[in-house]
Amino acid sequence: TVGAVARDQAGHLAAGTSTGGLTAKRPGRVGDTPVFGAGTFAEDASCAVSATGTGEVFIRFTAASEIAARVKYAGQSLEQAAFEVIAELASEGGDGGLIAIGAHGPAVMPFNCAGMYRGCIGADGSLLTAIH
Amino acid sequence: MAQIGLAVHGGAGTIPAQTLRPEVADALHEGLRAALAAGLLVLKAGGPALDAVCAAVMVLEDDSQFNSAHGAVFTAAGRMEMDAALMEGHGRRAGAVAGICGPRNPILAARAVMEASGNVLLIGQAAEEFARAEGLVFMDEAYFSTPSRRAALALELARRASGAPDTRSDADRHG
Repeated sequence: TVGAVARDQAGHLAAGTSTGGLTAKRPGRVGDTPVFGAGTFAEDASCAVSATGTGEVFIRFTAASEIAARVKYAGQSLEQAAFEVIAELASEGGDGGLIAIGAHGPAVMPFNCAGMYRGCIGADGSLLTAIH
Repeated sequence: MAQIGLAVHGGAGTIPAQTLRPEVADALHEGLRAALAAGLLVLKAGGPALDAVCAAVMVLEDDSQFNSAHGAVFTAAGRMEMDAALMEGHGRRAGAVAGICGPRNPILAARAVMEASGNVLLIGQAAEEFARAEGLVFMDEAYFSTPSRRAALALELARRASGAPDTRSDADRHG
């Protein structure tokens, strides 16, 4: 699974996710990628999210819109909301991670497994990538 | 003017640090940087976040290191079924496809659904026919598969047949 989130000069957000699913999956099985509010979500008033991991759990717990709701209604920072949701998903069997960006500030990239292929642009425009 | 921002991911899992060979790690970093560079180019030129996301995801879809499009994994039936989704924060426009194999860039099929179908989600063969009617580039199934993904399928099916425990993490299976 791959994904991207972005904020443009006008302050608008967008999220995109694309996947081959999981190895040897049941034919017809669809994970969280095309389920808006689970694996992919974008709303200028809160955040843009793209997730990767145990799709069934990210769907049942509406991972992406859960983060957006905490930002919008609970006044949490994007970082706090994203890291808490990813941690809570781990206890429900949801391995994986996500990237998210809000109306202001840097992108966040929490994950609850050993590693996530990820990258973001720094405030100075540098390209930062990481695996573990 | 807002400060531009961009992030990408290429999947998650128990990526074994000790056995990840340096040249493999370097190639992965290079793939992620290429995606960031493509998105950043759009944003620096004043382009919309939607175009930056598409540009970055397309680079990762074209890179066989990552599980999407070129480099997608196989189902238990030995086929490939891809899903993709795109959402715009300004007005919450959204488009997605599921269970398709054909469009070289599934993220562009999702965008076509968002911009030209009047729907939010299209699935299966009808989604492929819609994407073809919208003029998207299609590839043969062989383009999407790679020897390593085929080997992973064979290994997993052999494990299931033997009844051996599945030691992979969920993220590995999904990532």
